[in-house]
Parts: sequence; C-alpha cells; structure tokens
Amino acid sequence: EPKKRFTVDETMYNDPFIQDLQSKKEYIASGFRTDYVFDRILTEAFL
Amino acid sequence: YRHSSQYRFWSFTKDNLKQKRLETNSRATQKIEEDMKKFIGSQTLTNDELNITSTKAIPLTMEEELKLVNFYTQKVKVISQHLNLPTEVTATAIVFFKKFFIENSVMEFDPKELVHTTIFLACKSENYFISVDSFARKAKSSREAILKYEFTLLESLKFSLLLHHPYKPLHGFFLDIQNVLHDKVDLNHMGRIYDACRKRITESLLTDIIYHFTPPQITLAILLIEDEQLITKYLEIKFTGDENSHNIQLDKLLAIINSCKEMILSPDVVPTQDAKVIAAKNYYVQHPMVL
Amino acid sequence: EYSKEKKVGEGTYAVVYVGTQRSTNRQIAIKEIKTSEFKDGLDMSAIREVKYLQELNHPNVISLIDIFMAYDNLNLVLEFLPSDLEVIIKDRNILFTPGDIKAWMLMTLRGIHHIHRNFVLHRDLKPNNLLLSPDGMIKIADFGLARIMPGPRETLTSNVVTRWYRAPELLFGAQHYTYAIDIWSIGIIFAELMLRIPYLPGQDDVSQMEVTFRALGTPTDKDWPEVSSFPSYNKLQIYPPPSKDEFRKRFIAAPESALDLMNGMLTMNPHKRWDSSQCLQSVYFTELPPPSNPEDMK
Repeated sequence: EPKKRFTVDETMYNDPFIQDLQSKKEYIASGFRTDYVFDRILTEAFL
Repeated sequence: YRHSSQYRFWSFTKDNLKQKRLETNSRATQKIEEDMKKFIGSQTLTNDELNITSTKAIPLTMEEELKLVNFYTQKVKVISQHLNLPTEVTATAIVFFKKFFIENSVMEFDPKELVHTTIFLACKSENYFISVDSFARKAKSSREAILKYEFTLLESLKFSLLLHHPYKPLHGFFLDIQNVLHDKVDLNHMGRIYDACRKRITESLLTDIIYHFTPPQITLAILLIEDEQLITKYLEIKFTGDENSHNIQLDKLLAIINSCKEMILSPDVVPTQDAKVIAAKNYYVQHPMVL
Repeated sequence: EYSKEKKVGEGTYAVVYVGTQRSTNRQIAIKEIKTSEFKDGLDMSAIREVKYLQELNHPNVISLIDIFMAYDNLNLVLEFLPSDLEVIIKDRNILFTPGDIKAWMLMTLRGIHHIHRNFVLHRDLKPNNLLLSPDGMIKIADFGLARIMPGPRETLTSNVVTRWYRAPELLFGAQHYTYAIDIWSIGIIFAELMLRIPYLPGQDDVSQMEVTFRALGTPTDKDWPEVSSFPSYNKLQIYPPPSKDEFRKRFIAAPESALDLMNGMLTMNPHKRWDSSQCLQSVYFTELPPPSNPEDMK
C-alpha cells in the first residue's frame, strides 16, 4: 500500500454531516462506515 | 493521481496549453480559409462584396475563441445551477465543456450547441441520470440537439470521464486541519469559510487552473485566499519538523499554491457585448453568403 | 490498426469480436458498443466501462488497450481473454487442485483490492466476469454496473449484482452499502469453486433470501444491529446458523483456513464482513499448499 500522508482519527473530527449518519437505522443496517468516507475524502485531499 | 486520466491526458504547462489552443485555432482557420476561397471562387462578387468579405469574414484569433468559450462556460455553470444539479455534476459539466474546446474550435462547433450536451453527459457520468426527454424539457431543447454531439464530446474528452474535483479535498483538509491543529480551531469559523470555499471552487473551475494544478493544490490556494493565517499555520505544522515524513517541501508547496492563487484571483470575465461581437464574427466567417 | 475477425459474443448493449492489433500482432477483443439501442444516447453501461477502465491499471483487472469511434459505434479494445471461471467450473474434464483454487482466489482478491482502493464498487462479480488470460491470469471484467463510492448522503440502488452472488444487505434493499457487497460475491464464488456447482442458486429474488438464510442462518439484531429495520425483514423464516461441523461437511476437502476465510467473506453483517486486505492477509494464503503458478494451470 502506498504510504498515506494522513491518519484517519475520527475522535478528532467534528463533522456532524457525516457522523450523524452512523446513528441512522438504514445506514447502520446497510453496513455504512464513516471510516470509509473519511478515508476517501482524505485520500482525495492528499492525491 | 499520476495514474489518473485527468493527469495523464489533461495536465498541461501554460506553454503547451497555449500551443494546443493555437494548433486547434490554426487547424480551423485553415479550413475556413479553404472554404472562403471556394466561396469566393464560386460567386461573382462585386468589389464591394469582395471588400466586405475580406474585412469582415476573417477567422477568429485564438484569444477571441478563448473569450467566446469562457463566455459559454459561464452559461454551462448558470444553466446547471438553474437545473439544481449537484455541485460536482455542475463542475463536471464545466470541465467537460472547457476540454471540448481545447480539442475543437468554436469555428468548427458552435459552442451554443455543446452547452446542453456537456451538461447531459455530465449527469450520466456522475450517476445523476436524467432521461434525455425530461432533460430536453427542462433545458428547453430537443433530444436530437442534445444527443447530436454526445459521441464527439466523449471522443474529444479522450474518453476520460472520471474527474477529481477540489470539493472532496476541501472536506479532507477540513478534517485534517482539525487533526493537526487540534483544539486551536474555531469550528464555527471553519464552517463559514467552508461554504465560501465551495463557491469559490466552482468559480475557479472557469479558469485554466484545472490544467495546471492538482485538485488539492487548488483547494489549498482557495483556503489560502479565505484564511491565509489558518492555512499557513496548518501547512507549517503539517509539513515541517520531524513529523514531516511526507517528503513534501513546504516552500515548494507554498510557491505552487500561491501561483495558483494568483490565477484564481485574475479570472477572465467576458462582457456579453464582447461575446456578441465575437459570436457575430464567428457566424459571418462560417456563413459569408449571409454577410 | 485493429481487425475484427470473429464475433464471439453479443450482449444487450455490445457485440464482442476477437481480432488482431496490427502493430503488435497480438490478439485483442473488441467490444463494439451499439449506439442506436439506447434511447438516451450513449448507454450507461458503456459510460461506466469507459469511465472506470480508463483509471484502473492492475494485472488482475482487464486492461483497456484503446478506444475509438468507427461508423458511429464506440469500440473498446480490450486484452484478449479466451476463457472465464464459469467455463472452467462447468468443464468436468478439468480437475481443480487446492493450489489452483487458492491461486484463483488470490488473483481475484488482488484485483478487487485494487478496485476498492480506487473507491470503485464493481457490483457484478460472478464466475463469468472473472476472465482468464492465455497465461492463466484471472482478470476482473465487465464494469457495466460499477460506480464510484457515492457521497455519504447519496443513495445507491440495491438492484445490482447477479442474484446468486447478491449480498444479504442488497436482498434487504439497502441503499447505503459499501465494498462489502463485492466481498460477499467473491465468497460465494469461493464456495462454487470448491463445490463445482452454484452455492446459493435462488430461483427468484424472494427465494434467494430463503436459500441464503436457510444455508447460513437468518441474521438477527444481535449479530447485525438494525437488520430488523429493513422493511422486508418481518416476513422472514428464522433459520439457525449452521454449526461449524455442518459447515465443514459442506466443504469436505477444504482446510480449516479456507473455511475461516469463507466465513469472513460470508459474514452476514456487512460491518463485520472481512475487507479485501483482511482476506488477502488470511492464513489460507500463507499456509501450504502454495497457490499454483498461473502459467502451469491448464
């Protein structure tokens, strides 16, 4: 894996736009994961 | 990013971008001049008519083309926003339109005829599918007009549809700033600049920065415009000191970001009147008989 | 530069030919996209194929060699891949060694790992989309249903993946699923490689749920929080998950590590289901027998 220039540390983020989703039933049941979302947008930031 | 088609096919230095536009313009000019010769050869024109033709029906310069393209790119943005398309779909439509006129001249394709096609293809490509009939109704156009150049557009884009826009990097830096600056960040202030940055990103796509900078560099330039102090502090902590295992030289990064910022702050806004004059000239050069 | 010699397949939106690339004299496949068929211009499947194959470059993902317009048709020039896993599984003359199965699983997981780290969901993994090159390499193909991971507030359609390979969250109609759906499909393919028959062949979408839960147990809120919030959950027959012994009996020849890997891939709760990295790092791939060398496999 190429070395990433960031570490995903969800405890440091205040991001209700995303974090609120993990308490919604349909998101939990679907397998939704906030770390996947954070990883994606941080990867785009460090492309 | 270097593996992406966006970098491989669509990243240029300023010189070779200019070179590209000159090639496109001269190819179209050549064709126009040949047609003009045929036209003059096939008509019995009076001296006056000859005179008017040779002074008014002259091909556009590369600079004039660029003005006309920028004018219509603005229309792509306005129409996309009018259609309430998601921000990233609007951004894709803008970029598709601009790239089409890197490969093609406005003297070969009337930019008016590409506006809806680029928005329609952007919707499809970004999984925001609208059927061509309902799109035609909303855009007050026809399915034939919308589909007419879809293939040509795809080909001119060199079939590279996956675009990396600066919006996700903005969100990413929003997070990483919280991580790196810890509790020294006023979140309400961040929220305010976040929205301002999104708007500015869309505006910035109308310039040539998409060809010269990576999405994160554009984002950092825009963050620098919105809050220089915050970003400078963030970058210093992030890219200096022992934890800088990222092999990024801060001074080099800042130089790139600042040159990007300069470009963003000097957009080429085309007054409608100028665009009208150029569009008329473009029309006459393609329809000398009307002239 | 390219010749079209023989028509080898026809789908809803494309005709596939085998041909030759003049400059290298190598065999290629040409996927000619029909243009008139789709009333909304260029077909969405074609757009997806073009969009994702342009970005993906990996030994276990089919490579797009070139793309061009001809006679108003869009032509994708792809590497020539003469066979696929479905053909191999059905051909009883071909014996599978444990090393063969291990090699195919390793290559498939490497391919999906690359697709997922580019944030792309394949959404149609099944044996006949796992093509085989002349030197035995598995290549993931057919990106007609692929899409990039959506933004957090976007919804996804659950009507994807060929039924027998469809993950339980899709059967329930989930709209915020993740890469985990592709891992489930590969788990089902793993089972099919060992059984040589489809593992969960449902006749229709409803019976697919029945077949899946009868074989692997009906999920409960205990092991899959909020699963009962899916509208279609209430009408379900509750089946117990199979015991370890029962599960082992189904795959007599499989070593313990293979069963662990399959269990990881077929975990009901998508949150707990293994991702491609966990699969690739499982003991199954590091213990004997080693994966066969693709060149030596028939």
